[in-house]
Amino acid sequence: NLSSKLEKVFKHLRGFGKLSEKNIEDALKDVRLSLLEADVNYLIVKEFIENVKNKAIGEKVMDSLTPSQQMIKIIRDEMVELLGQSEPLDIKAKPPVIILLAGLQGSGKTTTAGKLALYLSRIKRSVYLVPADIYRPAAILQLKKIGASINIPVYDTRNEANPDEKPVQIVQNAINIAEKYAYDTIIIDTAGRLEIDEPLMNELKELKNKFNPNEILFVADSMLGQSAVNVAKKFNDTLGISGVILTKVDGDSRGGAALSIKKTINKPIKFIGVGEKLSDFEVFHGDRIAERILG
Amino acid sequence: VFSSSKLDDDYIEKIEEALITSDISFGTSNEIIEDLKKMISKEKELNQDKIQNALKKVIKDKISKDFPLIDFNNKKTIFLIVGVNGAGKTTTVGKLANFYKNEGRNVLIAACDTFRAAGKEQMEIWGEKIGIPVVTGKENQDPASVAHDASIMLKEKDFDVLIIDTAGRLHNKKHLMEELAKIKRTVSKAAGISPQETIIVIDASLGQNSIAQIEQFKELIDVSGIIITKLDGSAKGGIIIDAISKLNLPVRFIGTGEKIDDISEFSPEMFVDNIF
Ligand SMILES: Nc1nc2c(ncn2[C@@H]2O[C@H](COP(=O)(O)OP(=O)(O)OP(=O)(O)O)[C@@H](O)[C@H]2O)c(=O)[nH]1
Ligand SMILES: Nc1nc2c(ncn2[C@@H]2O[C@H](COP(=O)(O)OP(=O)(O)OP(=O)(O)O)[C@@H](O)[C@H]2O)c(=O)[nH]1
Ligand SMILES: [Mg+2]
Ligand SMILES: [Mg+2]
Repeated sequence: NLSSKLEKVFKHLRGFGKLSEKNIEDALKDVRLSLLEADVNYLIVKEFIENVKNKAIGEKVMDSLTPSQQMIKIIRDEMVELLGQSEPLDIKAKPPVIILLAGLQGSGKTTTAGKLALYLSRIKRSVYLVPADIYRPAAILQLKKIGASINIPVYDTRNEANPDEKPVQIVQNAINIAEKYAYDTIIIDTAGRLEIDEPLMNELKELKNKFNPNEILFVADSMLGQSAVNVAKKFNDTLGISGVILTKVDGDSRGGAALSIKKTINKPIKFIGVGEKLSDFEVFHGDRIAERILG
Repeated sequence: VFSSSKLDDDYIEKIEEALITSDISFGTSNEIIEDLKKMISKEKELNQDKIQNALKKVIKDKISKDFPLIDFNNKKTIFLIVGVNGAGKTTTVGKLANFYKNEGRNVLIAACDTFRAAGKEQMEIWGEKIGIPVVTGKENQDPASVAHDASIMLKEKDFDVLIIDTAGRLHNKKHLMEELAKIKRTVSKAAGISPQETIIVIDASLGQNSIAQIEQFKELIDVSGIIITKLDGSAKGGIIIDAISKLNLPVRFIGTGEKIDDISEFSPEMFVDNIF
């Protein structure tokens, strides 16, 4: 792992007397490789290494009796600081509070809608799930089955009376029902889309402008690669993301996309998905994810 | 993107950035740069086009292996479609079934995702869309038993091709990988032939974990090929360079969208052009 690798490097370097700035740079080559292997974005790695190097020089790692330990601490602290803390959901507003989920295809939005619904129902919110994905085959049924499994009501999108309902009408009708039946929290599941798909990004923008959601959560696969930066930036520029949910963290990916996303849009990572069950949902902890990324 | 006519350190760094941000591994990016240097060292006069073309050729050489074609020589051919959650398997089964139907083959689909909410309904809707029958089971029925029924149908009826959709699963979940191995064994027994193609579906937007996925699926259930999806997105799918050159697996098709015709046979030329 990284700390034993750094120990080896510094042990080898100590053999040649006092450490130099160049020695620090060479030791950081291993860190750079490790971060790239963990899928942290190329330019973010560059900046991270530069900051760590300057901190190391500033904190006189070269004169330290335990340079590798000090180096690892600097690296870990920098990573934890960048990843930030979770923040609570903004659900203090006058009901119904509106939560919108958005992200790439297959990232886990529909499943996460169910997880969020279960999580909020356990803290005594009365949740209403809204299927606004009108494209994917059986997407509406998928959310209905999820709602049924946890006893959460689901808006009947595109029923017999409204077979061609579009997302704006779906959300408006759902809000009307929520107000009528005193549901205090609406969770809107949307279709997966590419950030470079203008018409579909405009569809989301329209939902945001019309309904002003209290939370717009970017649902991202924790296994994303280098393009995570581009995807996150575009979703944030278009919608003003209020928080991030990382999914499939129960896999064995190092999850460097978490750092790429946080650094790029600087919005809190609020939750992580850790499995396919609706109870596989946890609050985000930066220190745990930092450990993973650093391997 | 590149505006230099000699391979100096700045240019090399720009090239490294382009390769790594395409999700090509660090090691392979370095190999590509070393091969590039060798290739152009023989050139007397360098210019930007020559360097660009040499770079494309170096990458193309790595992914242009001669793999045998998919073997349709048996009377019956079976495809087992596998991969992690959300990669695009169900959609790809629909596209692939339609592709082979257009080649005049008699295709049958097995909806063996009996686990995920609306997993089988999603496959059924695809089947209706393309006019191909879909064998299904009840919710939470053992997927191996659905695979068994489909295999019997393949054997006894006039179908040439069976394509099996399976539930998404992360490769580090041992019991789920064993479930997949059991599905494969059940098919071999019931159909009398082992699935000729076990294809892993890889999402182009994912990073280096795709390599771990391919390695694990290969080790635990023996994969014969790859389909990479979502290449219509901003990601370049660079991990397939290692998949082809180091893991020695062919990329059979690429997915380029959510519609039925958004599938095409892999072309090393087009893949490399898309990176730059
Ligand atoms: N292992 C694991 N699987 C997950 C997690 N979250 C979602 N999934 C699975 O990922 C797959 C995709 O989930 P969906 O909820 O359908 O994803 P989506 O974003 O709604 O997909 P689209 O609507 O097509 O864009 C399903 O198989 C889910 O069960 C997670 O945290 N861990
Ligand atoms: N843009 C794009 N989207 C795709 C492509 N292939 C699949 N998708 C989308 O990706 C999402 C997930 O596709 P599925 O076919 O449900 O994926 P899956 O692997 O079967 O998912 P699970 O069964 O839940 O593991 C859907 O929204 C598809 O429309 C592709 O090539 N391009
Ligand atoms: Mg969905
Ligand atoms: Mg599926």
